[in-house]
Amino acid sequence: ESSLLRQVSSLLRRLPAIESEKFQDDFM
Amino acid sequence: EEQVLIIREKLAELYESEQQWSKAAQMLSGIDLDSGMRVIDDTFRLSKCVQIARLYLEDDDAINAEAFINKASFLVSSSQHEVLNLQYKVCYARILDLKRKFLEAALRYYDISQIEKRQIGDETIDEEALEQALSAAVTCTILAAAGPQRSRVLATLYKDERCSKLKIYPILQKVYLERILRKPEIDAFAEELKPHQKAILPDNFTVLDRAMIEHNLLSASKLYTNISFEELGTLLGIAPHKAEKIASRMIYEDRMRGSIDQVEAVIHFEDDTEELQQWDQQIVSLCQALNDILDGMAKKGL
Amino acid sequence: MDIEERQAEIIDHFVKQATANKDAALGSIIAEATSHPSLFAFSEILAVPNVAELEGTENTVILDLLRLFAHGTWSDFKSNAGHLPHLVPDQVLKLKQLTVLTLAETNKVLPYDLLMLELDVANVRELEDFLINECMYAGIVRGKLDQLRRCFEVQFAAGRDLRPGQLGSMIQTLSNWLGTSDSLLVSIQEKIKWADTMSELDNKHRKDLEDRVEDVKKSLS
Repeated sequence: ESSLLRQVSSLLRRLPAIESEKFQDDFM
Repeated sequence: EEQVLIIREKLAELYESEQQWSKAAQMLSGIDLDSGMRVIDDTFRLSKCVQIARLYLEDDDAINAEAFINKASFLVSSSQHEVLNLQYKVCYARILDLKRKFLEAALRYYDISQIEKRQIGDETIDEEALEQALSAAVTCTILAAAGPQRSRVLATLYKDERCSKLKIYPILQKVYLERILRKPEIDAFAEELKPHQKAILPDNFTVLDRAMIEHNLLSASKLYTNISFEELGTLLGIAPHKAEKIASRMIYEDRMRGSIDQVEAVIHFEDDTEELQQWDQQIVSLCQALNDILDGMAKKGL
Repeated sequence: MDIEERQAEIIDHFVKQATANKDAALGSIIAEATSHPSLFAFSEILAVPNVAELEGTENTVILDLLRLFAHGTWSDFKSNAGHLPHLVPDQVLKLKQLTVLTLAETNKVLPYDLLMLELDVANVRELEDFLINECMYAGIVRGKLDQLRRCFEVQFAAGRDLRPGQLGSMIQTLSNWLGTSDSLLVSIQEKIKWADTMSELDNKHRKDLEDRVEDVKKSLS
């Protein structure tokens, strides 16, 4: 099912949900 | 007074036939509607006020028209005369438009465009008139200053499927989707505007310029983390210092979140949401996307 | 995934067209598909038997072109231009859009210099206009342009067709994600249990204290 595979591929690229120094500081 | 009234009405008719609207309006204005000498019913008073306002509006004279619409506003609430009431609404919307109170004008135009009856008294309300009112509502909303109330009206108009048939729809769509409008699109939109909507403001911008630059600035703030004023000027099609001036005013008026580094000549746009909240939002949309995929698989029997 | 919903019908249309035609006739169909402004997926068309049968025939170039749009980039085209048909502007635009999707597969932050190199773009304004008008407003990517750091931060990118061999690593990533999620849930469960235990201990400790206060009061009275 190519469409589903493309959707999964796009979904995986959204991981990790966020990456930024500011986030790390806020998160800690 | 009766004779004076008849003569004035006759003269006004003649002025009107020669399209000397303001002279016709002045002629009718001389009628003493508050005279104690004879009984004048409210409907007559209302009809005269509305007629005078409409004549002044033919010459885009909002000031004089407003004076008579204000008089009419005391009479219209008790009037059962639907035609007059409709004409009053149209005059009022046009006066707000001429006074550049665009958002209020848009709401009234939109209200007029939603009339269901196609026959009011001996007046036929044709589709084209309603479409004109709807188009005027869209134009005024686009020209209104960017902000949450304008966004709400934009959403209402965008979701009204009648708008998708309007010539102005592509612009409405881009404005609603907060997309940058390029110069060719703005020029095409400018051709549809009335003279007062292209008037030069005290800060040397036209009404249209200001509305478009503010819109494009907000659209750029959705696309950029930061941008140099040089590049912003190129993107908006204006001089960099003008872009900086408008951006600083919007930030000051809290209509856009950001900060300006004048040394680097860069504007930093800020996200309304905190980093942690953004993280939450990203996770929510990730889970939503995952659900969409699982639903898609279920639909396909996988 | 509105990009997938938008192109589902278009894919069906071209799959039907490809199924109903053979050999050279497929050329115009593939050219039309690779020029269509809203189509960014080609593996379904690649899977049509008539298309696969082009392999090794004098029309194999049609198959190569479709493979390029399914998995390749603008750079791939330039390095094979001699063996591929000439691209019309719509195809060039699409291949560059697909190139952005491929670049976004490996990094969430795309440097302007890399993008300008890969897309053959001369300056920042032209690059940003391309990313804004042809990528973000086309709905294939979402993100933020950072002029100071000269990079494009990708928040969402539509999925491209999977290249042969990519499925394994995707399954691996999903397994890792599943493992991480499971262990996260376990550790959250433990934290909850720990918190419950601690609150029970606190409550017991507070009750003991209250009892002792009562005893002292009684002994005093």
